[in-house]
Amino acid sequence: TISMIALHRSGAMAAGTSTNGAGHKVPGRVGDGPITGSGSYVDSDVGGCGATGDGDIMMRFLPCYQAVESLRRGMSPRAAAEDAVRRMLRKYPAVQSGVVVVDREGRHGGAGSGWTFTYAYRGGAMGETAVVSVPPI
Amino acid sequence: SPGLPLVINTWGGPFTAATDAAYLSLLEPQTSALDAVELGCSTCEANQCDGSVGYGGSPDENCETTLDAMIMDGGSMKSGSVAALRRVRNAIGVARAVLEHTTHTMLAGDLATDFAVANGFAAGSLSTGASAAACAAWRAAGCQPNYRINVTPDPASSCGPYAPTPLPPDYDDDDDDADRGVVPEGHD
Repeated sequence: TISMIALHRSGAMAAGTSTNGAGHKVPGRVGDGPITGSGSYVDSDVGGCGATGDGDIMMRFLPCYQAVESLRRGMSPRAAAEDAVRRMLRKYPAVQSGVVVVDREGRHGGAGSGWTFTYAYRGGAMGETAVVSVPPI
Repeated sequence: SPGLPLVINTWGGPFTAATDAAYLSLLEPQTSALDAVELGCSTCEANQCDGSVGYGGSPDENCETTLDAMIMDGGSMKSGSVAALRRVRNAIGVARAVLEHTTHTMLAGDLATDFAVANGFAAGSLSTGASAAACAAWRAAGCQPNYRINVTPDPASSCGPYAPTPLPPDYDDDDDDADRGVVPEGHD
């Protein structure tokens, strides 16, 4: 799954997700990707979020909606990502998840569970994309 | 923060081609944030990234690949999405068409495909030789792992077709997901 957030120079933000879902799924199954607030979420006044992982579980928690609302309430991007992941871990200790959060200023952080999650970013005058590796909670 | 503009996305490796495409597009003054997200995600769809995005990946029990995608405008909070999209490769493009050419939020399945075709998207099989082979190998291995529960024949050892079995009186659905091992290819 790719979940992406873009911040325009003007401050406008957008987010999106694209995936082919889970392998060997029951025909007709839909995951978290197209669910607003689960696969991704964005509010240009606050920030944005992208997620990946076990969509059958993640879509029950709307982790990206939760993370952006946590940003709105003053959490840092990393703390907001961790909070969203911990909410899932409390009910599903084995869940594989990855959440990346960015605020409207471009500050970012991530959290994951069940695997080493990575995310990529490129901004400002960066000559190449940087990849951040996030150990599992 | 490295400063604006900025693009950030899940995963590294092959996904960085999407990051680069979206970031470089934002250096052009006419490109919007929505444009950048659509371009980045469609780059991943075309490249198939790690196999979890785009055509030819994650075949279902019937060996068909279907796509899910969503795009959201952080100013208007408007969102467009497609779910279980069949036979159209550019899922994020169709999601943007839902956003820009309807007042709905999500279209699904065959009727989402009809919408896509009516909006100028090409239709064709999403299967590849690799996805067909992966599905054939899964079937040859007794359709393991799979996502069926409370059905007969036993989904832990047999392929379908399956029929539902009555749930025991002390059935507790807390046990179904929490104890399930998450298979490597099982994630979105």
